[in-house]
Amino acid sequence: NINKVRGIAHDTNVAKITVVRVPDQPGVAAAIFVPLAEAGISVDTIVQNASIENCTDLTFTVTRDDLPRAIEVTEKVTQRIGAERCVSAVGLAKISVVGTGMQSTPGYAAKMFRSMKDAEINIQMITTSEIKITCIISEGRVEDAVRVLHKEFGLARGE
Amino acid sequence: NINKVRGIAHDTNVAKITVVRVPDQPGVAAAIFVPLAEAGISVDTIVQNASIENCTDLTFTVTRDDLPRAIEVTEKVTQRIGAERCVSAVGLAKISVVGTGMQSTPGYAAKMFRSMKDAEINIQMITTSEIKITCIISEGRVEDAVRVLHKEFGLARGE
Ligand SMILES: C[C@@H](O)[C@H](N)C(=O)O
Ligand SMILES: C[C@@H](O)[C@H](N)C(=O)O
Repeated sequence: NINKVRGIAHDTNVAKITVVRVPDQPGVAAAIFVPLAEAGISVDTIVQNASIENCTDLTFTVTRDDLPRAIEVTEKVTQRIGAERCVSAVGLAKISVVGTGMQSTPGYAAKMFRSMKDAEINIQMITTSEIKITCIISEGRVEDAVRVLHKEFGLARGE
Repeated sequence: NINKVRGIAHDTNVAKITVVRVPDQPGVAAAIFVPLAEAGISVDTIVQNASIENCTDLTFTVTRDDLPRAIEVTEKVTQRIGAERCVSAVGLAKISVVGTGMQSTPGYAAKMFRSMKDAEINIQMITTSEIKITCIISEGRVEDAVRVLHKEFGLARGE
């Protein structure tokens, strides 16, 4: 049973903006991210879930320093595309289990989420790729998350 | 201006399940993914956006073959955690722009989303990592998406 997890990554310079109830039609994602790129704002994570009744939310993360300008740009777009409103938050952190080939073996996400549950850490957002399972959590819980995930995945501190 | 995009990846064996209106509290993600892992079901992409009013949706993708069993497991969990319902869909595809260091340079997501807009392809879900910007779209549009993204990012066919 090869442990495919190579390490735990975390980032505490995380602020998020959610554009709430965007119309789910072609061109909306472009309408939000083209102005941000033109303003020179680097977007880290982007999350959009499947829409229900033709509306969905679109969330992205930026550094704390970029948040004020990102909010300014996004508020204008929110009006223009007819989304309901945009909300933002700071005090977040990104925690990731990093590995290879995790998707072909069930259980890594389950294991990560069960550790978070045992530590009573609320998972605010989830996004995955073949090599990473990433959760957004409260910044205040990131040390606990790093510690429990190292323990759960049998990693030495610093991996 | 180095083109950091290495290629376009796509996958047409994509079915999704969304657990609608899950309570946003510790343990809910574990409650969904532990039973799936125990049933030996490989989950590919997981997406959860930030909650509004303490509820959010949790979506994951599986292969078409695994969908019936995944639905069976998930429907039981949906009841148990007090989520509103679970919905599923087939006929989807995953399309990704693959590159390195994209997040430190604004514009790659904007470029991808603008190509989708120009081709009038609706983006149903978005998830990102440092090396990939992934969109879930209709399976029927995947050939168009692959073609326009190759063109937009200056890639030869097959990259
Ligand atoms: C919501 C947004 O992603 C929209 N579906 C688009 O294609 O741009
Ligand atoms: C919704 C789900 O992710 C929940 N917040 C949890 O921590 O399990």
